[in-house]
Amino acid sequence: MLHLMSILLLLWKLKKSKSCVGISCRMQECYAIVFCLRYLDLFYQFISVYNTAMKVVFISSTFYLIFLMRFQPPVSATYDRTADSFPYEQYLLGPAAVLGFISAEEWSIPEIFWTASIWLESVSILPQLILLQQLREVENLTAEFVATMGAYRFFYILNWIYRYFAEGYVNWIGWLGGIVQTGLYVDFFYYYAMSKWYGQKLVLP
Amino acid sequence: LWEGGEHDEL
Repeated sequence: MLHLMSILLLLWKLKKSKSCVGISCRMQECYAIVFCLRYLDLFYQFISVYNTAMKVVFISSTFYLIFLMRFQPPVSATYDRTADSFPYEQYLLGPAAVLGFISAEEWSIPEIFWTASIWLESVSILPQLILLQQLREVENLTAEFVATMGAYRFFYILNWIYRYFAEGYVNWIGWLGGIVQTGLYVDFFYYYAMSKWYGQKLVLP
Repeated sequence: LWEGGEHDEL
């Protein structure tokens, strides 16, 4: 729900402020790739209505966000591709593909794609964090958006702890990816929490 | 080549 909330928060921000300054479209592009790699099973296996519905919502909303930021005025007029410049193609996609192949539990296409999507998701926030570091001042809706983006994976970790003790569930790849993903947020969370605690604007060093 | 990948999480 936190993940869904972060997407809805971003959609609301884009509609309300008609601007995507401070928002990284490259991060959304990484998430679109993550979802496409991971949700291929939409076409050949059914787990639950919830599972299928959320996959469709995540894929369609992410592509819609990219469409808004890249091609739909007035939002796209405020998108600066030279500022949002983290070259994820070679820095993130390459390593995720290699790691996905090496660490897959079995060498089948769905499993390799799923594993690569876990690694890619764990670092997909980098373009967004790097963009915010350049801008330093973080507009408050953006801060909320990034905070929920960081919080959702932490709640997965809590669920994984429950599932490990309740049903012996083991997911090494997911656990490691989730720890990396949450770890990348820790310093942002610190400045976000401080800005909330002291009621000041969020300014990154 | 196409089996596997059963994961029940989003």
